[in-house]
Amino acid sequence: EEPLISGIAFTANEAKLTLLNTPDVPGVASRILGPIADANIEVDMIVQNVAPAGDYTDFTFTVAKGDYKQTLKILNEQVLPDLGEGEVKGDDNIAKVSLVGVGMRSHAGVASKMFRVLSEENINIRMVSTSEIKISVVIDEKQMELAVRALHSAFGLDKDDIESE
Amino acid sequence: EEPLISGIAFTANEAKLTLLNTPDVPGVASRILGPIADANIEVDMIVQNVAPAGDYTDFTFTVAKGDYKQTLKILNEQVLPDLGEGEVKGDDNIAKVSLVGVGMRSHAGVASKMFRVLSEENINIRMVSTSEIKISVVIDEKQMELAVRALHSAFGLDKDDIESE
Ligand SMILES: C[C@@H](O)[C@H](N)C(=O)O
Ligand SMILES: C[C@@H](O)[C@H](N)C(=O)O
Repeated sequence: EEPLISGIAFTANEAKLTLLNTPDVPGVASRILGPIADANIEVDMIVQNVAPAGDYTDFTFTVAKGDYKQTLKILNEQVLPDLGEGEVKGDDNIAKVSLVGVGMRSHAGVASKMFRVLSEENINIRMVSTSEIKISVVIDEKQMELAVRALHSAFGLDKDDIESE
Repeated sequence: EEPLISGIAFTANEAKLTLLNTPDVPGVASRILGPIADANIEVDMIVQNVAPAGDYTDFTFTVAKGDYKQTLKILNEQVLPDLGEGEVKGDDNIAKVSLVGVGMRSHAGVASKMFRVLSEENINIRMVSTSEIKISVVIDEKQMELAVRALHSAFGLDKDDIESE
């Protein structure tokens, strides 16, 4: 399946929250998100990677910038005391930029080109998450325009293929 | 937007590879995936979380089980020498299970319920990645059937809503 890049999506209306060093045991993920769900806060990305030594890992999710302060409060006042260990870190100076297309998942080439284009602009990739139709990266908010412009020209997209989420 | 869960997708035809402790600087992500793309190996999930102390992070991706050994070889023989630091870890005893539906991204409730259902079966979540229409978790391969059955009954799905990828 040849990848067909149809556009770039981007948004600066995100903030990320990370539970660092959470125990990697069943139940922890739902104990983190349960109180957030109870507060009716919309969650966009959820990213967890493997626990390097098999015992602790970091759990990150993003919310709308407007929900950042309240989410931070819930994590510090409800989730952390319930878990009994770990640390909360947040950052509301982020942007999410995604390359959208079909056949994405089958091509490491598209991903590695996207990452290379960003590195040529000295843009550091903070997080990565993919789906069948999208490769999304989280970067510093101030680099969003530069990232969108660089990807736009590298993948030969028209002006109207770019949409803000 | 009320979430509408339309089904469960699952596959045991995955293996995960992690570059532990890679430098969190521009260019690293493309130096990891470039040689994999050059070998025409299909990549499915790509997951990277924040660098806890801002300097090193882990980078994970999945390939088809059949490509596991070759991918491990490329990482050890080409990528690691190029990066000059870090460690390669792989695991081909995994399965990916996804809850599929529309309106997913807006509901922490769906995610936290999915995670809770898995924890009630004592299934440990190794990785998490989401998109607008899917919440995907990586778990141990031997727990795949149990996970699919537990999610199937918890979300009230018919037999024909379950599809193997
Ligand atoms: C860290 C968290 O995902 C844990 N492994 C769980 O299953 O809930
Ligand atoms: C770790 C890796 O993603 C790095 N931050 C990069 O931009 O390439």
